This record gives sequence, structure tokens and C-alpha cells, in this order.
Amino acid sequence: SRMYLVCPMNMSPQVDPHKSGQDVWEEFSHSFTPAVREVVEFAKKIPGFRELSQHDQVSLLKAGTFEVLVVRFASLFHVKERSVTFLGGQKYSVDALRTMGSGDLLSSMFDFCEKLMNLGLSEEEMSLFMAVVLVSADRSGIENVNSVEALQETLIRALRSLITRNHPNESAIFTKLLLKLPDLRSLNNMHSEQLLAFKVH
Amino acid sequence: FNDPASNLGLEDIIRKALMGNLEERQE
Repeated sequence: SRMYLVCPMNMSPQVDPHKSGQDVWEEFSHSFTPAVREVVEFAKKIPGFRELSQHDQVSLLKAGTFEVLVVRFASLFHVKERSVTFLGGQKYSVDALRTMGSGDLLSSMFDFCEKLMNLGLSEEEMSLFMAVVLVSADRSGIENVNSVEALQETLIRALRSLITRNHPNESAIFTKLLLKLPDLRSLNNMHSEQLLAFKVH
Repeated sequence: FNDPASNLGLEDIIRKALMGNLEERQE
């Protein structure tokens, strides 16, 4: 049976059946590495992030990179036409991806991206939201929870004031955004399970 | 399983990007 890699951070879902598992993995890793580096560069620009301990910077990035990438690349999921653009530029319909073995994660990603895009956030609001996603004091392995918590609170306050200023008649937007945080956690968990399954196979 | 980021090689990419790639700088 053919193998597919239905992650849009891949250049294409097709996997060359002649390549070894290690080669497939290395090629995949090569395609998502620039996006991960972008997240790190983004994190470095969050005021206060570089003042956290090196250990906590790494822990936050390890735990949160996938969630930041989901927000950053939400526009790759075309809800109306039910398709996904892969990093190689090619679009694939949800039905085609289903036949390649995509499951609940893809459906959940669509639900999430649709709701996020419907909020109509500006680029600045989206960036601040990504900073809030990344700087979460309840990630595992954080050694200085108080420092991360203090930075998280500052970022949440900044996000609230930006949203309130930009959308004075839509007070629910801020609440809706905060409610996206547990949704992202859940996507992250589903994604980790799929990665494990991929590595095992 | 508890640390998918390490399994992926993510931690290595993150550390290198955070610290700055020494080799690139030397070039």
C-alpha cells in the first residue's frame, strides 16, 4: 500500500515508494525546518521573551511551535472550496486527502481555521495572538513559571487592549480568541499522536 | 511519545535557531 504524508508543511502528500523511511523523514524535516526557524525568529522579537531562561525559551518553543504554525498557516486551509495548499504550492481537495488517509485531524483543522478566519483579525492582532499562544506558563517543563506567567499576562493585556481598540462594538472577539487556546491544545495532541503513528510505521 | 518535539528533531532546530548558527556566522 502506498504511503502519503498529508501534512501541508510537506511539499506534497505523495511519498516516493522507492525512498527509505529515513529519507522520507529527512525530506519532510527539510521542508518544515524554515517554518520552524520563522517561529523562533518571531519568538525572539516578542518583547521579554529573550529575558526568559534559555531552558524556558526552548521549552515554550518545543511545546508551542505546532500551535503557532497552525495560526500562521491557517490561510492554507480553504474552507469554502474544501482544499488545502501544500508548501509546494499544489492544492489538494479534502476528498483527495481523505483517500490518502487523512482523518479527524484534518477535519478539526478545518473547523479551527474557519472559526479563526471568521474573526477577521488584522496581521497585528494575529501576531499578538500567536505570541499569547507561544508564551503559556502551563507548558510542561517550565522551570520559572512566574516569569512566563508575568510575560503571558502582559501579552494578554496587550491583546485585549488592541482588540478592544480595533473592534469597539465586538467585545466577544477577545473571549472567542482566548477560547481558541484549548482548541489549539487539542489539535496539538492529535497531531502528536499522528506523528507517533508515522514514526512507528 | 511524551516529547514529540524531540523525536521530530524540532528541539535541535529550535536550539540552533535560538543560539544563532555559529557556522553560518563564521562564513
